[in-house]
Amino acid sequence: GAGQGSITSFFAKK
Amino acid sequence: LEARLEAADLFKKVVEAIKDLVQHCNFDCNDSGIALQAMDNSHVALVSMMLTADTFTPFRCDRNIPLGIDLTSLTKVLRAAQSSDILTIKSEDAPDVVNLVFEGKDQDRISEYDLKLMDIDQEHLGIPDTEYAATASMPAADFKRICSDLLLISEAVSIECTKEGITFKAEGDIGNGSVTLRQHSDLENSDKNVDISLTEPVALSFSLKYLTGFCKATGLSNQVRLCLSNDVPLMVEYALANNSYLRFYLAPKIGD
Repeated sequence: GAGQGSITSFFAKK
Repeated sequence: LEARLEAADLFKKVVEAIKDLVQHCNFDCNDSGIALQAMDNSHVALVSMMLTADTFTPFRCDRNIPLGIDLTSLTKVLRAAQSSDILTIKSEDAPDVVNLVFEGKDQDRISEYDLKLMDIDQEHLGIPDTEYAATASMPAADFKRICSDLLLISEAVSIECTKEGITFKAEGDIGNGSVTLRQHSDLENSDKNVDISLTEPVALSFSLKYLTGFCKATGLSNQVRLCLSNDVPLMVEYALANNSYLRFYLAPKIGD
């Protein structure tokens, strides 16, 4: 089934 | 910091729109305004708020201060403000509290609250400037309606944007549903416009639980803007006056 992505895998920590 | 809003309504609605998504966050104050960036606990969504200095009359902030606030507590204090009240947010240099003053328009009532601040060690994420493949603006109320209707069918929605329009599709145990909004301009009322700009077609799936949560911001703006590119988070933007905004980012669901 489809999983839920995480926002931290797209936007890098500053 | 001293920031005065002509009507408390704006701040009440912004806090109401984000308080179920994020609980504790820093309101970062500097001379450009008051900003907030926070992720939800499960790191699926991110809220980014900017209330520009021009939103306030007047606005003064002599140095950068983060005001760490428990939004549940702030909501309790803001309940005491009527929507039409003048709201002034004040804080010292190294504050323990933030001071909120609500004044009735007829100036016969002044309420003053001190809200305790908290130390919040918050991660800041760099949100890259993105040229989105598709941007769709639509009436915020329509977007809310579509999300809440489709949530009754399924937990997820697939959003597809083409030159013809933007389609929201849900597949659930009881059956399927889809809603398409076609681009159109309403000459009598531009708030009703559906405007799509596209460089390439996109199709992405998102959790409707989060999208319906974002729709708590519906009262802030007549129009909402969805910005999509394949394989990046969706941006849902409620534009406010004076270049202020409330933006939500939502990580897409990952393929089957």
